[in-house]
Amino acid sequence: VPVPLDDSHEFTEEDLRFAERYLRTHYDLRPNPTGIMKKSANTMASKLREMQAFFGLEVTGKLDEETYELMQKPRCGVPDVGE
Amino acid sequence: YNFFPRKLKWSKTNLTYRIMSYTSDLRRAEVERAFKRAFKVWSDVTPLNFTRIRSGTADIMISFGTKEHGDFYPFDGPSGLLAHAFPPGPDYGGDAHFDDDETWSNDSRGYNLFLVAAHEFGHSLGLEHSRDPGALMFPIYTYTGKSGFVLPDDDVQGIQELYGAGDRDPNPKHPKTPEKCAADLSIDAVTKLRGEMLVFKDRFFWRLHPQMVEAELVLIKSFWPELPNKIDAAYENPIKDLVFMFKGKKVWALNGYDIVEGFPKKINEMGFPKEMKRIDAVVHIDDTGKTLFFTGNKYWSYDEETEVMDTGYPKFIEDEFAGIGDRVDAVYQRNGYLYFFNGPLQFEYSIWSKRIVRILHTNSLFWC
Repeated sequence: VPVPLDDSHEFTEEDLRFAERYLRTHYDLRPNPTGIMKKSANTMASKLREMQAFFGLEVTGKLDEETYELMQKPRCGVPDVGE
Repeated sequence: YNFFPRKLKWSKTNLTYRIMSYTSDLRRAEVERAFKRAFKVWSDVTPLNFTRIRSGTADIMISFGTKEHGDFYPFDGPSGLLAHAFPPGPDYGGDAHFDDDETWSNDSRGYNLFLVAAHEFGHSLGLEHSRDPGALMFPIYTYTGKSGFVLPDDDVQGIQELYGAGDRDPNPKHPKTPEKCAADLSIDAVTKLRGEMLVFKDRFFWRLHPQMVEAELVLIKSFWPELPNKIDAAYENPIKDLVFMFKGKKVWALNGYDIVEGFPKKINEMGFPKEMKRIDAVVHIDDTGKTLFFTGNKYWSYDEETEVMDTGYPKFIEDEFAGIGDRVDAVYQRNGYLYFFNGPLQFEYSIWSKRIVRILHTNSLFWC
C-alpha cells in the first residue's frame, strides 16, 4: 500500500490498509488500481496532509503514530472534506 | 464550522422527522426521548421546529442498521463509524442512520445516543464537520458528561448563519473554545507528562511537544472521561510516573490514560486542613523532591518521599516569592526556574537567586 510512512513506528499491512480506507472514506482519496502517478492533489500524502491539518496535528504528509491513533477513534461516517 | 458545498439548507423552518426503526440497546421511549432532545439542541437556537410523524415520508427519516444498509455507505461493525447523515435535500436528504453494531446508551456507557444524534442532526440541517475540537460538529466522539449539554458557540454560529437566531434560547451562554494566542489568555493549570507539557483551560488542554511549535488542543474528557472540566491544579511526580489533578476538595491520580484506583481522594487526606477549599496551583521540584501547593496567598511544602507535609507551613507566598502577586493560577518548573502564572502574565522566578528574572505574557507559552 503506497502510504508514505514516518519511520517512528512499525505499521502492519493491515494498518496501512485501514489508513487507506480511512482516507478514502473521509478525505475523498480515489482508488488508484493502475498505480499510474495521480495528480498531486489526490495522492495519499496530500490526503494525509489534509487530515493532519483538519485535526491540528503536525502536517507531515506521512502516516505517523499520532495520526494513526486518531484514525482509530470512534467517529461520524460523514466525510470531513469533499462532496 | 463548515457547510456542505453549495451551502445546502432547508428552505422551510417547520421540519418533520420519523423514527423508522429502533435499537434493542434502549427502550423505545428512551430512543424517542434521545432524538427529541437532540432536535431541541438545534431548535433552541434557531427558528426551526421539529415535529415527529408516525407514518409517511418525513424530511428526516431516522433508522438503525448494520454494515450495508441500503445507501451504499456501509457501516463497519462495532466502533469505527458510529452513524452518518445526509445534508438537506429530497429523498435521502436529511436522513440519519445509526450503526446498530454499536452499543447505544443514555449515559457514558458505549455511545450516548443523544450526543451522536445531536451531531448527526447537525448534518441533516446543513452543517459539515468542524475543525474546532470543542464543537458538537467535530467528527470524533467524546462523551461530554452527565451535566446538562449546552451547544458550543462554534455550532451556534454555524447553524445561525444558515437559519438565523431563534428567540427562545434557554442557555444563551454557549461555551467558547479558547484561543491560545489571545492577549488576555489566562490558564487553569499546567503540568508535565512524560516529556510533554499539558496546559489546562476550561474543558480543554493543550498538548505541547518539546520539539513542536504547534500545540494540539484536546477536550479533557476525550482523554479522561471521568475528570471534571476546568481543573484547578496539576503536577507530575516523575518518580511514581503519576500525574495528580485537583479540583475543589478532590484529587485524582492518573497513570497515563488510567485513573489510579481509590481516586478521587479528599485533599485533606494529604495533610491539608479540612477547611481547605481548593488548590490553586502545584509544582513538583525534582531536585528537592518537594511539591509546593499554592492556595490563596499561602503555600505548603509536601515531601513526596515521606508523603508528609513539611512543618512550618503554610507560609505567605509574598514572603518567599516576592513580586509574583498573592494568587497563582498555575506553576511549573524547568531548568532551575519556576514559572508562575497569574492572569495574562507569567513570572520567571530563579530558584537559585530567589528572585523574578523575567515577566512574560501567559500566551508566550505557545510561542505567540
